[in-house]
Amino acid sequence: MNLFRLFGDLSHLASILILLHKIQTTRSCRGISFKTQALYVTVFVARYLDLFYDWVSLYNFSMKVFFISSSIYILYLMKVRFRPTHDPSIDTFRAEYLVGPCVVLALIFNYKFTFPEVLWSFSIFLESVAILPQLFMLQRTGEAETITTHYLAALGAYRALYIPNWIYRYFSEGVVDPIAVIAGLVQTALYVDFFYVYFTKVLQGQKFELPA
Amino acid sequence: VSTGSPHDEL
Repeated sequence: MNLFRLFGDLSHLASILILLHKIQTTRSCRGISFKTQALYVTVFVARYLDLFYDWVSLYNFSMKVFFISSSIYILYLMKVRFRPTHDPSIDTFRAEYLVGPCVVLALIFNYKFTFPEVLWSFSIFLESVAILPQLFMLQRTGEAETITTHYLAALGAYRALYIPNWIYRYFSEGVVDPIAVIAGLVQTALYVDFFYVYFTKVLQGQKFELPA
Repeated sequence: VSTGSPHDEL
């Protein structure tokens, strides 16, 4: 564990708390892509099933339980509790176009051709693109509530912080995880446009609006 | 140089 990874994980944790806060206080899931949230559930379940048979640490265990349960809870909020506030007609990204290629990539690129390892690779690839329906929705509506942009910023910061973590681990432990690194770089790159608008507008006190 | 397996990152 190093500080980059710790703050990355905390940022990930914060992003979910911000999202929950947004849904609970506005009593609405407007502006949130159900598809992206459903993809995150898939990612967490596929990757963290090892919590039943591999013990890493209490930290690792609790985070996994939190990520799985909170992501399922968010789906419940969107699909049941605040269902009327979710508008599927603007959440139109075809998620199957992401899942299919990720299955194929996982079958080709994995550290061992076993079920848990292929599942792990699949979750890494899927996580790297899971935000696309959300970003697509943002692009489509051209604007976002400020709280939603804070959610995305925290999520992007989590990914960005994992990069110095890998550099640090390479020098301190000699560890390189090429699958995680390549997928992680792709994932972080997807946030570049968003961060540009976030820094130049939202953090200057303006509304998140994309140029028409 | 070891790879990321077993996986200790979240």
